[in-house]
Amino acid sequence: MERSTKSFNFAAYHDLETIYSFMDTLVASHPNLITKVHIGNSYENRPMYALKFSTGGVNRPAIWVDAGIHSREWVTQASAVWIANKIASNYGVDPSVTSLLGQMDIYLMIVTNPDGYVFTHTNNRMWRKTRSVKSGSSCRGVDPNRNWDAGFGGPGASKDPCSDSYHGPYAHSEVEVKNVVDLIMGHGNFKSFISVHSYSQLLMYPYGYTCTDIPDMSELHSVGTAAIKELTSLYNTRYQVGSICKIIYQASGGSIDWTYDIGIKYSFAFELRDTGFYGFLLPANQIIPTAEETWLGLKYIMEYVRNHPY
Amino acid sequence: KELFNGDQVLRIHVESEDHIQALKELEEDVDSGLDFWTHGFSTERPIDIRVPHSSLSAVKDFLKKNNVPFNVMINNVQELLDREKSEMVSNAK
Repeated sequence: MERSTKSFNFAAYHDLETIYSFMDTLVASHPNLITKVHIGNSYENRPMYALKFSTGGVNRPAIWVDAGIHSREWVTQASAVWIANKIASNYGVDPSVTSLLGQMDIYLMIVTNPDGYVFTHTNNRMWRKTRSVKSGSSCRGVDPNRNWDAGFGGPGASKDPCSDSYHGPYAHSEVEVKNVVDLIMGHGNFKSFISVHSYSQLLMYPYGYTCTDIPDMSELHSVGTAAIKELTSLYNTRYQVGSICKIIYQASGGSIDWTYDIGIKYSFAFELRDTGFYGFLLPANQIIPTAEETWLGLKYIMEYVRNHPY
Repeated sequence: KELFNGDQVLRIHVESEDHIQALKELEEDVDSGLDFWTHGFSTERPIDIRVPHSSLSAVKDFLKKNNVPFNVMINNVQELLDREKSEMVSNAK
């Protein structure tokens, strides 16, 4: 049977197998633009893939986008599927996307925590962490967004393996985190790192592990504010912009703090919408509107990064 | 498969430092199995907590005793999950 992304239902939640199959179809439909990069395997040995959008060149400056590091935030994986298709279909059509990909590569990781995602489909819809086993504890998993080497083990992360915000035994202990770290370090030319979460409608920049302002705060705040203006223009979804510590709470070991500290200036974290008081159970008919508005914000940040090389 | 029958999501509106202290107490009570959907306590934004059915009355009593305002945002989490599941099955078909 001929495979086509045209028949894919973007307005539905899908299991890991279907998402991975969609990625294969997308790559097959755009062989000159997209490659599937196997960045390693998860704790339970599932492959982890990033889609690399590239028009050529060697080690071009790149933008990283990941979704689903907290597995129960299903609208993020679903939005990332839609966004992958949007980038692919807009290349050669939308001058902005075409120009962006003429200068930079985009890496998009749709399911950053595959074990957790499968677990949310099979055992516990509310699962947020990885599925690694900890010796001496009957509780499994680490919060992968408390496991990065940025103020690791500090305030806003739990040392209790049973907690949903358990930071893990040491920084980068989770193979899912380590795989991303290795790719970012090995590449060495990422200019932006954007992590997509869901809940509360926020666009955040570093820091989370400390409430100290970053040196680039003023620039990142203004980029974030402009990005949210774009996002809001579609459905008037209300967002707040600020540093993690100032607009939510102090949280150590987060990914964008680590990326900022290694020199990736344009580090942001999205918290997508929950306009209907459904939390992680956002109805599937809101996937496309969420993805559409997120894309506008994301595109603004990407364009800004392209226009402001450093 | 873990079920969430009768679990509710409470939306809590923090208005004072006393409320924050009360919530910190709740957070430390790991035996209640509370699932904080939003993190960090401030008067700026509401806090959403999934409360297992078995802990509901104790948690509500605690909040009332400490005058912490709240409302029930999701009445039965499992109902939403069942709806989500049946939608997925239908979409898969």
